[in-house]
Amino acid sequence: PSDLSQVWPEANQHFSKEIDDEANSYFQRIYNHPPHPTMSVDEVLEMLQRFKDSTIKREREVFNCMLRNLFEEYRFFPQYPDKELHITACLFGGIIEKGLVTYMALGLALRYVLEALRKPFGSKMYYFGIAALDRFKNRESDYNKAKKGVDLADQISYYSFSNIKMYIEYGQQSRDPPVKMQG
Amino acid sequence: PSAPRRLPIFNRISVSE
Repeated sequence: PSDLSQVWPEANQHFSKEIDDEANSYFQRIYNHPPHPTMSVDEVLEMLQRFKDSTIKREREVFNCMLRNLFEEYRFFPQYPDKELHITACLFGGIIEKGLVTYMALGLALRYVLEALRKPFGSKMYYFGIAALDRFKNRESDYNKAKKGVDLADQISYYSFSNIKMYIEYGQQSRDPPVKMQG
Repeated sequence: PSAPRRLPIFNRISVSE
């Protein structure tokens, strides 16, 4: 199912304005430029990781609110300027990389990336897919073990991003890529 | 359930180009 509420019950709840506002403020910091307060994608990911299993209900709500809003935003990504889209791709890929979503929601996240990679080479969403994939490529082999039949590598043009393609092909065989490729 | 409210920051980003 493509409907988020069907795959992610926690995303279904109603969030108070305070939770919405707090979630908004963190996203704001990702896209801000100094002298406004900023946070890096990695800092936000670390915070989300803490909030996910927090004993404080408000923090778990902020986590669910942020993730839900990000997923719901997917359909608007083609309207983003390049810089903001790249930041968003790093955040989206980082969420997959860090295992912040699991099961059906993870399946949906991966499908969004796959869908982006099916867009024409050079299109905005294609680059979104590549940038997101670049973040979680180190985890690819885990997913390919569980997710037979979806061939990410086939979606990537032969004439571009050959390193990422090779990386995934090693992952499909549950092998580590050569050390020289790590960079 | 109704669709979630789009956060203001996202509205701002997608119209800024």
